[in-house]
Amino acid sequence: ARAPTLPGPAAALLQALGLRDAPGGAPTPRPVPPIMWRLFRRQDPQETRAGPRRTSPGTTPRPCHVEELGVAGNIVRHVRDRGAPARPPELTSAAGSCPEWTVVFDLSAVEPDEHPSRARLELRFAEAVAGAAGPVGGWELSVALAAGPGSMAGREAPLRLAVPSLRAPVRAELLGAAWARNASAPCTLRLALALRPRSPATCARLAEAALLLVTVDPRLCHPLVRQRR
Amino acid sequence: EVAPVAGGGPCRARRLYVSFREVGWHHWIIAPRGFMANYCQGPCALPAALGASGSPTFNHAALRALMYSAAPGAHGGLPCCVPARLSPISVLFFDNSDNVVLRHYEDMVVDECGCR
Repeated sequence: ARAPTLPGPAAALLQALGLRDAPGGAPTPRPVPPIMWRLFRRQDPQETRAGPRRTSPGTTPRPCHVEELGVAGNIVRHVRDRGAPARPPELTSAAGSCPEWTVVFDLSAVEPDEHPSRARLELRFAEAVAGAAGPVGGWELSVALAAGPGSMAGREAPLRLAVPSLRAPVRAELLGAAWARNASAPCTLRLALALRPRSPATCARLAEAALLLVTVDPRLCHPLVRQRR
Repeated sequence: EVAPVAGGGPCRARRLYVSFREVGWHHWIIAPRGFMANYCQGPCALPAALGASGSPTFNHAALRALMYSAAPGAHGGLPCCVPARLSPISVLFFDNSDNVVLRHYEDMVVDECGCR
């Protein structure tokens, strides 16, 4: 739902903020992920001035750079998984192997001019049986582009990652792996996930999936434009 | 929200607070609630145009002010009072898809004004 075109000063302010339109209705209340608060407090000069010193004395944050993540960027998005409601609740497949999941991220708000510099998949798993010991040797996570409308599936090899424990969130960098480094953001990103125990054990359950996407919009990054000139 | 200008005075930064609540965006902008954007106001006549008030100035602006003092109206008027140094802000908000977005904007807050 998009709001009708705003009149006068509000439209000018929206344009200055580089936004096409203001969200129509009130957003669904949900907690702001701690990493987004952390990045905001570290990035915002007013917060940095008001709060405890977070940068070394005499240093100023580099423009168009996300210090905490160590990459170029002036837009950070925490994108929710849209595939969760459609996922079946079963824990094991009929063949006895662990299930695969498809996670879906709506990236339609990413402008064509934006260049991705980090696309970090963040997953939380839960043991199928509470308190159960994990498999000896841990797990192997596989991430691949899933088939779907406009999908780039099959162009990149699946990303495989050793996961020793499921207690901490599992993070996987997609750029340069499941997502080509020079490719622009797709409208929708669909990923096929599989978590296989390295020794016989019960399967795990995917509790939560999110994508932390950092992009550089050169239009908001005046120092870059000046350098190019 | 603009603070009333007491007594005018030469070209310098004045307080201007942009409140996201006033625009009705407080339900989707998470932080900040607003920011001190500020603005520049004040005549650039001598001696302000010479940088005597502490504001940075261009040589060209000083020349224009001198010419204006010699022959008002004959040389295109006084220089303009404009931002000379700006600083960035960050905004945290929900987008149309309820994702949380952090955007960093350069040149959003007027720190210093000068005659140009």
